[in-house]
Amino acid sequence: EYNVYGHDEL
Amino acid sequence: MNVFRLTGDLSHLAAIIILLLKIWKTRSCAGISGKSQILFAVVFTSRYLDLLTSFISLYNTSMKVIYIGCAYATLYFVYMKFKATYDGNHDTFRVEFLLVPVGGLSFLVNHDFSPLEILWTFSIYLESVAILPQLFMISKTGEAETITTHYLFFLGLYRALYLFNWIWRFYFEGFFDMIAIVAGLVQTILYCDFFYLYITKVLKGKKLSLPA
Repeated sequence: EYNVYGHDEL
Repeated sequence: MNVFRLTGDLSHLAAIIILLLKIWKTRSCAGISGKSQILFAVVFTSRYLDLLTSFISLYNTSMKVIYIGCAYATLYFVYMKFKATYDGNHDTFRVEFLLVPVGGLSFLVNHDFSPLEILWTFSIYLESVAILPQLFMISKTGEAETITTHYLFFLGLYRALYLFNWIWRFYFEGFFDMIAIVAGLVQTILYCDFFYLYITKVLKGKKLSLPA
């Protein structure tokens, strides 16, 4: 699963 | 989302729009490093591939789309529509000196050895140094138009505000991303010399010019 590191920023 | 993150994003957006408007209104991209703009387009493209794989929020998606769209619009202006005004003779920074080490480092130091994660890491590292061709161009010509300095100021301010955002998130959410933080620090430090000139010269109504 991608985004496991929480790249919720821009 | 906290106030530093939001103002950081808006500052980033302001920078991008200032640059587009400057080129559009003056019908000229003189003094703008096309190489830095290519690097920023690469940064956005490699980082926002997650548009295709995950949805975070409407805000997140729309900002990503706007950033990517503006980056390519800028490239279109510099290399096609207003190509005649592009000052390629002064835009001589060797970008391979950035791309090769940054590419290598993103393979070595990342959160996860997967294609999308490596591309994300690559974009974070590349963004931290992507302004160097622009700063190099200014140091070569010894001057910058005032509107270009406003662009640079907001672009630098954005990552500085993100640093406060990361301090905030560490204290209130226990969240930290070492890769983003270290790269963000490097990125902000690269602007410090420029910030000094901006505050001491441009804000006092003088043109930014460097001693010969």
